[in-house]
Amino acid sequence: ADDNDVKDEL
Amino acid sequence: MNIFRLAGDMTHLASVLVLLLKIHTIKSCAGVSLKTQELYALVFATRYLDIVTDFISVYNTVMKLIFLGSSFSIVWYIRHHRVVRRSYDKDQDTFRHYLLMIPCMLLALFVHEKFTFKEVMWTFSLYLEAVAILPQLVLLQRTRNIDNLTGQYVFLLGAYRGLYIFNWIYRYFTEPHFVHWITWIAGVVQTLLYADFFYYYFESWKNNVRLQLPA
Repeated sequence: ADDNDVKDEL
Repeated sequence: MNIFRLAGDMTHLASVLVLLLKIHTIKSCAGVSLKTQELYALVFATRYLDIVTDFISVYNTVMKLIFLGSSFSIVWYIRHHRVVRRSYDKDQDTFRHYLLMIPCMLLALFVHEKFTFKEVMWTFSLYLEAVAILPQLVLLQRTRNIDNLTGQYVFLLGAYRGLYIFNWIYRYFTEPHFVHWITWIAGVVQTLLYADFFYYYFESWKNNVRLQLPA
């Protein structure tokens, strides 16, 4: 997981 | 995607459907805060800027379009629909948005992970979502008779936030480097705001009486 992983959340 | 995250998203979707059901079929928005709905529309508009720049998954894009579309159509219904707008409790729904928007924008400008336009907007949306329910909670407190659909709408929204916390705990233990303080703190604050509502919601359910929040 990269540092943008939380961006897959809504 | 874990089960908590999926359950959270489905609960969020259900909350929106309950609200649309109330507005569309009963043609009433009594007890619904336009202020909260406008804040949610702003939350999604600022959070989903990446819908045009990054592709994550079909699920992600479809859900984003649903939340954007539903939040703006709910605002449109309450403001402009010939019948629905007459049921809006304008005199009770007096919370001033800018009291929430300005501090959230200032906080996002100073506390963020990266200082880029998209990132600051995304952070602003997290802070704003955390407090966007406040006008709705204030309106519920002023409403003597909270109808079932409005109560269920707020309950489902609160459940969605609670499930996201379990999702983060799960991801923290299963994904390396899954540390997102800003998201987590904003999310926990948001969930805590529902604590009082949950208490009275379960009390009314247990005692089988109409939901009423103490003034």
